[in-house]
Amino acid sequence: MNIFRLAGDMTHLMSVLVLLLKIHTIKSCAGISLKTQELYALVFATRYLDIFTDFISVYNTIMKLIFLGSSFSIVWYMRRHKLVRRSYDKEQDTFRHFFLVLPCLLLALVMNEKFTFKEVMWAFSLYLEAVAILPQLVLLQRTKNIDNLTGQYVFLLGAYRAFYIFNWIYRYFTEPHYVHWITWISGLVQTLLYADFFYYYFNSWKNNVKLHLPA
Amino acid sequence: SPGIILHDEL
Repeated sequence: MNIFRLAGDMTHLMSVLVLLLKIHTIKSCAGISLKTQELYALVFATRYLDIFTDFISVYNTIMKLIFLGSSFSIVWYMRRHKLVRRSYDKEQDTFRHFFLVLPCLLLALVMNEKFTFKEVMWAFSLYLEAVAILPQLVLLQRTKNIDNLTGQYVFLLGAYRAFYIFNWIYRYFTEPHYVHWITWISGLVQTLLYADFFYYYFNSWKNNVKLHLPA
Repeated sequence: SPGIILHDEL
């Protein structure tokens, strides 16, 4: 474990807590894409298949349980909770996430570290995580006013993968044989997808104006 | 076991 990876995991945890806080306290999911939340639940479900078979560390297991629990409970809140579901913007959140899942699955079948069920699922989860934010970014473009919690949520979600990139660089130089092209490329693509959001988020913060993305 | 690749990151 290195400081970059710890910072990345904590930032990722913060993003989830910010979202749960928003949904649980103000009983609203306005501006949040259910499609993205469903994709994240699928990402964790396919990435943490080894949670009970390969023990890495207590930290690793606890964090996996937190990410699995939070992502599925957010989907449950947005689909089932009578108050929260009313604030879900079904008409605007129309990204066909099936068109993200299928290419990722096909790519995982072709590009993986080993052609085993677990490794294909692991590669699938990495490709899917890279694009899972797209429905949320599309929704942000459509809903003009972005409330602070939603902006913070997306910012933290993008920042966590940026920290991970520093972690991969650090591990590449400090650990022999640490080479994971699949992780590195999908992680880089994922971070780049946030680039324009970061640009507008930083500018809104610098000029102290409300965050809004150009149409 | 050598067969499996251990992914230690979240």
